[in-house]
Amino acid sequence: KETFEGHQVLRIVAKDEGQLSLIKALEDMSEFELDFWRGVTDVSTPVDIRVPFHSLQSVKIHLEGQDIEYSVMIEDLQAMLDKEQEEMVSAARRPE
Amino acid sequence: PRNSDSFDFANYHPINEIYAFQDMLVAENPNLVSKIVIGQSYQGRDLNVLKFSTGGTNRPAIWIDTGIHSREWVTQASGTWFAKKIVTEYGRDPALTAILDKMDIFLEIVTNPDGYYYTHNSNRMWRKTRKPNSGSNCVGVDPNRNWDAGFGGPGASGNPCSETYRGPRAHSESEVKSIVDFVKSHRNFKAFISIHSYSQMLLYPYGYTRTPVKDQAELHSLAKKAITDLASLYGTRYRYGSIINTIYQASGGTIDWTYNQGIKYSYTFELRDTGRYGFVLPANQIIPTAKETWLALMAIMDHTFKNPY
Repeated sequence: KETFEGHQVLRIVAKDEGQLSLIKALEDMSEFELDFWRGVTDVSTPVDIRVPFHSLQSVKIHLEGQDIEYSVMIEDLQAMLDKEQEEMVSAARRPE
Repeated sequence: PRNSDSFDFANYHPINEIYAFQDMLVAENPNLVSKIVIGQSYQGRDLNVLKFSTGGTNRPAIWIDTGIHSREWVTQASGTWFAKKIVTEYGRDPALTAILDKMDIFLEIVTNPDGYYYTHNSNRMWRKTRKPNSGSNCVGVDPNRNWDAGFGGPGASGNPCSETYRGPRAHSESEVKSIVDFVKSHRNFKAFISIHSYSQMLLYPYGYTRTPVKDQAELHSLAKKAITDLASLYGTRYRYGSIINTIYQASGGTIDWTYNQGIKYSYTFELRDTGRYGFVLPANQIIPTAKETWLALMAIMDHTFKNPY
């Protein structure tokens, strides 16, 4: 079972079209193994990207280097998935 | 659960439980609901469609699908809730009753069953189908880039490792081809609504070209009505417009194909985004999401019913 320990989901907001292009360019950086949850649309719409633990530092440095604002939407994806799983299991047991 | 009343709509369920729920609903409502198997997934799972019909032959029909992107769990959960809502509201809600007295509703709750099974057992974040790609270690095709509408154009990837891989050819995925064959053989679909999550949008064609659809004005105004009705419940704000103008260029998309087949009321939803959970929307959000979406669905279905073409 694939786990997502330490994966974060970053919510990125571009200030202008230039920054939007820079965020779009991340799609081609396959070494980061990014998963775009919400793709690049326009300046007013945030972009959400799941970043594997091994790429976190590089991606954050990359964004900060370009002065692109981001926030951490999900701190630890696996923790959230574990909670989801727990809820499913307890819901399944409830009728018993 | 012993019956569909005791099904827990406020939680996520694995595929076997959703399939069992569908069978229960059919057994409990034999004069309203039937199950049609329109094909098999790559791994051999049935592609089940619930048909809600009060009689007649090949009546004008409305299609709703959820879960073509398997990790968007709130969509399959909402689809399950919609199915129950249709049977409980028929005979009670005058608008739905009028629709079902003249039209059929088809609902495919688990449109990508292999992917859905995989999200429960191997990779919660899986989006695509599960068919291997020859010459690549990467598995699966994005079933929302696999339709014969601008197939292979910008806004889809030719790389099997991409999340938006379009596949080797249009309709290469049985999950897509089965719907294509069903829609073509039915020939009387008047609305087609494909449901995704998340980013709170209601979209109409096109995605593959900037050329506006000839019914743009009507689709735009109906989208506005639908999202206004949706927002009336909890104030959830949706954006609306054509795919290419509202999100980005995307070729090979579902509703571009259905519109080009002559299904005027072709829409795609992106359900709730609380800004905190993405695809991992907590289960306590399922019913509120389904309830508000139902209002928008009713707006589209009612308009379709009242504006025959």
